[in-house]
Amino acid sequence: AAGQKSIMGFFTKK
Amino acid sequence: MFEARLAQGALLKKVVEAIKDLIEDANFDCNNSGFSLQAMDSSHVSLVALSLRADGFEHYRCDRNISMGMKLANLSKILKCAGNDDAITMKSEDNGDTITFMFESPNQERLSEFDLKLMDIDSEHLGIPEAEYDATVKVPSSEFQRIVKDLASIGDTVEISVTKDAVKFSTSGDIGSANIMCRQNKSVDKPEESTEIDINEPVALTFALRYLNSFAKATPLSPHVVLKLSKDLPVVVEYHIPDVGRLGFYLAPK
Repeated sequence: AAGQKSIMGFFTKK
Repeated sequence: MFEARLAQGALLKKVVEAIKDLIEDANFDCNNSGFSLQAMDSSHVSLVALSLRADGFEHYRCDRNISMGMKLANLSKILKCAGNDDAITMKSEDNGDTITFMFESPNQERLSEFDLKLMDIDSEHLGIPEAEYDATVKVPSSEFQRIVKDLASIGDTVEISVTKDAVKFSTSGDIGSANIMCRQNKSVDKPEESTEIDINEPVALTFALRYLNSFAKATPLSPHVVLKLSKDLPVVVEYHIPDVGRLGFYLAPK
């Protein structure tokens, strides 16, 4: 969807 | 060996019903401290984090850390065969390729066993930092479910704005617009109907209603839902499972 951010950009990969 | 007995088996049924439409498959991680799961939906917009503490189980044993991959639709099929009043015991050998679910009726007259095949699932674990939120709002879970359902008939997204004495949910779409305001109300007579706001900073964020409606499937788990909001950060939609743990959903803003 337009303008929807991914959750991955907010949390660090373990 | 992993073995855990949940006297209120219905809890496990409710957890799986709450997440099965959002997540296709996931690893259930078991260690000494409990039973947990972290998974993203297929579009990587939201994240589900479940934790059930070892002491929330009637009996809990986990000799080695294990990760059990399951397809949620299959897990749901099996748990639907458990009665609502049944106790559920989960069992798996350390290197086993199945997990056994044992259902016991309250009077122990009926005992059933179902084996579910485990699968290898590649999953990325994300580290979720402990954060101080601009606003924390606790509302009755049934109220939240109704709000996101009603607003979804008008629009696709909702703006949630929190001030010190109210939380407002607003949307607009082709047919018009809507907004629903819930005032702070610390009802002592009926604590299950209370709305509580804890605010450091007024905040307003926009989210996709489709996901919030999916999260609201966890309503049967808890009388309240807690929303944690900070500017430009994912919202946390958290259901506390009394005496057992929590189911949290994280949704990136629009």
